[in-house]
Amino acid sequence: ILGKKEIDKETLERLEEIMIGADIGVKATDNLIKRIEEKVQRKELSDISGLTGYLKDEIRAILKSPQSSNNPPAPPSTKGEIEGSRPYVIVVIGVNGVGKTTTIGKLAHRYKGEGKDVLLCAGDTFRAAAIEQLQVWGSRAGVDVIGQKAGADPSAVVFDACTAAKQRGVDMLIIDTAGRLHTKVNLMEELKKVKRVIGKVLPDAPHETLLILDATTGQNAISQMRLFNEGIGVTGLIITKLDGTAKGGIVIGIVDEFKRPIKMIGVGEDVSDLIDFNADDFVDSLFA
Amino acid sequence: GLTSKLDAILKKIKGRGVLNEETISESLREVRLALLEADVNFKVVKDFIGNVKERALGSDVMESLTPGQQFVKIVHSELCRIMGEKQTSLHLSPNPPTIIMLVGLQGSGKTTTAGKVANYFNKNNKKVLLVPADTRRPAAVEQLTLLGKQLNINTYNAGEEKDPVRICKAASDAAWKEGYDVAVLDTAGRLHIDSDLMNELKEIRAKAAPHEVLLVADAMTGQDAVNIAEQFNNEIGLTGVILTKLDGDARGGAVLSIKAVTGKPIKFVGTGEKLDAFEVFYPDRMASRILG
Ligand SMILES: Nc1nc2c(ncn2[C@@H]2O[C@H](COP(=O)(O)OP(=O)(O)OP(=O)(O)O)[C@@H](O)[C@H]2O)c(=O)[nH]1
Ligand SMILES: Nc1nc2c(ncn2[C@@H]2O[C@H](COP(=O)(O)OP(=O)(O)OP(=O)(O)O)[C@@H](O)[C@H]2O)c(=O)[nH]1
Ligand SMILES: [Mg+2]
Ligand SMILES: [Mg+2]
Repeated sequence: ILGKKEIDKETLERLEEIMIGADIGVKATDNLIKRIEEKVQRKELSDISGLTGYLKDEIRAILKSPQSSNNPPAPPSTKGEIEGSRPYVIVVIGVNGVGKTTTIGKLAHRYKGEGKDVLLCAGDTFRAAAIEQLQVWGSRAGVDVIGQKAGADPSAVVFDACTAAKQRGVDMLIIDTAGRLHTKVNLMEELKKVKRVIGKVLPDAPHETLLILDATTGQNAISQMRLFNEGIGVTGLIITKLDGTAKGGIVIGIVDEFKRPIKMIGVGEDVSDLIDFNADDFVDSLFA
Repeated sequence: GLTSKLDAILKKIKGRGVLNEETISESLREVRLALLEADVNFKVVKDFIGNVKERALGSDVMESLTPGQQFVKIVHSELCRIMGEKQTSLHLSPNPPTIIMLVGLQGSGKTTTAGKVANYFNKNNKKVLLVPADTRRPAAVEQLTLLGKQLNINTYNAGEEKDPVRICKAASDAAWKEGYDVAVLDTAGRLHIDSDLMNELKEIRAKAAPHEVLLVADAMTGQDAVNIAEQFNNEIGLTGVILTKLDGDARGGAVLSIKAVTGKPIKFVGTGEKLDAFEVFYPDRMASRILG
């Protein structure tokens, strides 16, 4: 990427531009550049190839660090497997338009394909045709969708869905929520109420609260993570729209600060465009 | 914020005369930091800092009692200069209907914005037709139709037709025949690097002959804003931009990137999910927001 042999000021500036251009952010970029400068000072790094290798290792390490800590129980890997955490409940949250509903359609397709019994909850009762949109995804995946009329109280729909999931003995319940800006206090309160209602019906649920982040988002993603996490707690991330030109580098700072894993990435609008997060591939594409 | 940081820097060197290359560099670094944190693209920041440097070097910032404030004033006015004059409205064609085409990335807010644009003209007693040209996304046609119902505005019914190009052409003809003042074309979200879908937009533009082609862009977009705006402008040709989701806490530096690479005016901003959350773009307010 840099066309020269040794590490000088110009090299580091060019590297800084690549990282900032990938939305890694000024602070996270500075930290990484400082570590490189120290290594160069101590003669532990002296040429370009060693440099990019070292940088990729550092970033990979950050992205892999949460895997070993505070992970929720994994979803049941076979139909009807784990008695204790059935139904396994996933709540999907995030700001407007990031890809929550579409991602749920993809998740339903994936888990159904693994032989699991999946139920969906149309928890977005606000936005025009949100329920209809999830119903289309439900029929594409071959799973049922629990919903009420538009304008209903989202907590009431979630209550219905949790009760139905329990009664039917399904393996998984995935709950769609309305997009909301993290700065809207009343909407964050609504989300907290949804979480309380889930816990009332299914005591150890939700098992997974996934924050969906759009790969084209810049520094605001940090604020989104912070407020959603403070609000109801985020257990994992899904980064969507990585099939575009945005690199999604903002996740590095987020994983470093909040220590939550990136579970999957969205790479298109079709039902199968959801793949497990791979730190190696992600880091390679950052510098591609 | 930035003003107090610059105050601290400049007060240190007060009494050493006018600003020169070396005394200005620390201040420029702070401005650069503020803009990058606001998501302005790093290439746009580089050019911008170059312009600010020229203006600051020739200025009498150091004569001021509040040099930080003076410096920020230069930066602020330079931002406003780039972001353009305040737009008062979308101009209606003297030969109705005025066809307005909305384009942009997935999830940026096009369908909701189509409702807002329709509402805006409807409130000004114009006869508006909403055209759902997204036949791809599940329930997209229903979404726009519902918004039309909420506003008591007609939505074009394409019947069995699924080709967006034919839909837009037919709707455009129908709008003219039935005496509409405005027709708003809501297209499907797409990637700027999807050549088939970008060609589809070119065809819609060729067949439906819109007077306005507006890029609907999300205020929280990061560095990628330059790529998106450049591609849409180069391939389709834009007449303006609408920035959405400004009711959040994103600094919105993407707008500077978009304006810098396309030169096209920011016509409106979206400030909420409701259909009346639609305002004229004020460059000076945006400049203050970007600087934090
Ligand atoms: N290219 C691409 N588009 C995606 C991806 N994920 C979702 N989308 C598209 O993004 C748009 C928004 O998706 P939705 O699922 O409606 O997003 P949402 O978060 O549920 O939106 P709200 O409920 O309105 O907040 C749709 O056009 C999707 O097809 C992805 O990974 N890649
Ligand atoms: N808070 C806020 N939300 C907005 C604004 N504009 C649109 N939205 C929301 O953003 C989400 C996406 O809006 P859509 O209108 O479906 O976006 P779109 O561009 O048509 O999406 P695609 O057709 O899938 O590309 C919805 O939840 C809207 O309510 C805004 O100005 N502020
Ligand atoms: Mg949704
Ligand atoms: Mg749409």
